[in-house]
Amino acid sequence: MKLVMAIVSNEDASKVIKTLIRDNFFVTKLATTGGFLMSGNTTIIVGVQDEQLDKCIQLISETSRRRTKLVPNAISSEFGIFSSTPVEVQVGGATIFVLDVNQFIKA
Amino acid sequence: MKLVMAIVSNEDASKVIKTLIRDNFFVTKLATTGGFLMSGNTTIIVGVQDEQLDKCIQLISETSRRRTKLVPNAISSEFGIFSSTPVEVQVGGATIFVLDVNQFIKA
Amino acid sequence: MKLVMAIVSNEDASKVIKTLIRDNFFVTKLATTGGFLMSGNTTIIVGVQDEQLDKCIQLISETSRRRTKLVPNAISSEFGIFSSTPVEVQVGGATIFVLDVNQFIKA
Ligand SMILES: Nc1ncnc2c1ncn2[C@@H]1O[C@@H]2COP(=O)(O)O[C@H]3[C@@H](O)[C@H](n4cnc5c(N)ncnc54)O[C@@H]3COP(=O)(O)O[C@H]2[C@H]1O
Ligand SMILES: Nc1ncnc2c1ncn2[C@@H]1O[C@@H]2COP(=O)(O)O[C@H]3[C@@H](O)[C@H](n4cnc5c(N)ncnc54)O[C@@H]3COP(=O)(O)O[C@H]2[C@H]1O
Ligand SMILES: Nc1ncnc2c1ncn2[C@@H]1O[C@@H]2COP(=O)(O)O[C@H]3[C@@H](O)[C@H](n4cnc5c(N)ncnc54)O[C@@H]3COP(=O)(O)O[C@H]2[C@H]1O
Repeated sequence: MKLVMAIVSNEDASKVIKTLIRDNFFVTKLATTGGFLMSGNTTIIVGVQDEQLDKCIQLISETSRRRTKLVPNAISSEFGIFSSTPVEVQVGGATIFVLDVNQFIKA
Repeated sequence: MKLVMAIVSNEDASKVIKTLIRDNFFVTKLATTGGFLMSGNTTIIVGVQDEQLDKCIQLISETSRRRTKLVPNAISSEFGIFSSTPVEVQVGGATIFVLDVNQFIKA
Repeated sequence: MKLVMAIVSNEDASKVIKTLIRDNFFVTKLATTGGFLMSGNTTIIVGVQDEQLDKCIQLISETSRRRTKLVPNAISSEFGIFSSTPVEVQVGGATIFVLDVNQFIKA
């Protein structure tokens, strides 16, 4: 048994959870905060049998792939707000830790 | 040293914590969400000495045992709300992961 | 790779996180509750390379050292509120668990 702890953006979290649940994984969600940006993100905990581990990591990676997004860029000056060319930012991505489980009990 | 991570229902959480504290366990509580029902539950973290592990698991299991509960079942129709025979639902239960602790430091 | 889970007081949390980030550690913050006092504290998760572990533990310990604090002590009676000699209370401190990481993936 392994414990997967995956930190994903809030934007990707429900997609990741729905995909895992559809494939019969059991999932617990924690609302967390990134230390650098000090903004909210989501930590997903999944206890999986060893032979399901690769599948679980694949599903998380595919649904929260790092990608660039065009965001509108407004420049405001004393003459008013002008929209300039949109800016490309990096979003998504997953940071995944896999831990060994010494014992698993369903009481 | 082992780290016990137990996921219990919100209904059972304070009973479980009180029982552990009474028996001299140290406990940290996380408000979490179940991925399937998308409703709140509680994750309890307990760092225990190896010889206390079985006792800790026993206390958690006994206080959050799976059981059936009769819940009122109201059927509403255009004539008003009628109460029909109550419905049996499964509640409680604990999902427990035990992890090995490589180092434990009290600073 | 190791996963450091450090439980610190809310008062020390932002100092601890700022210090870790300044030294290039990556940090995730969880808002948690102490089981005994039933009051809020903070759990900090840091995934570190093995050779960075001692440095990480040192930074957490130094920024959240146990110390005594003088808090005003007001005694209220029917005649009004009198301030008596301040009381010394213990604050701060960190409870740190280090777990082995079986796999680390950045997707
Ligand atoms: N080894 C680790 N241990 C524990 N948690 C980890 C971790 N690696 C990543 N995380 C978590 O995942 C979030 C996204 O990390 P990512 O590396 O994609 O994206 C990061 C990274 O590109 C950058 N970053 C984070 N810490 C940094 C630092 N100390 N110096 C420079 N850049 C940093 O800022 C982005 C947002 O970071 P933020 O802290 O808000 O949010 C982080 C943090 O909550
Ligand atoms: N291996 C694991 N890894 C991480 N967290 C775990 C876990 N096993 C259980 N949990 C956590 O414990 C809660 C209760 O699980 P339980 O198995 O008693 O009761 C579960 C189970 O009977 C059922 N269930 C959960 N996921 C399912 C799925 N993918 N397909 C079918 N039934 C599912 O729905 C109940 C409520 O699930 P919910 O997700 O809301 O809440 C779950 C989840 O937060
Ligand atoms: N082995 C462990 N496993 C999981 N979490 C742990 C832990 N050891 C400490 N913690 C976490 O760290 C917080 C501070 O613990 P500390 O030992 O400094 O300070 C503790 C300790 O001096 C005392 N205490 C805690 N539990 C006790 C118990 N069962 N009996 C007597 N004193 C207790 O009360 C203070 C506040 O405790 P509180 O529970 O509110 O908050 C705790 C708890 O959230």
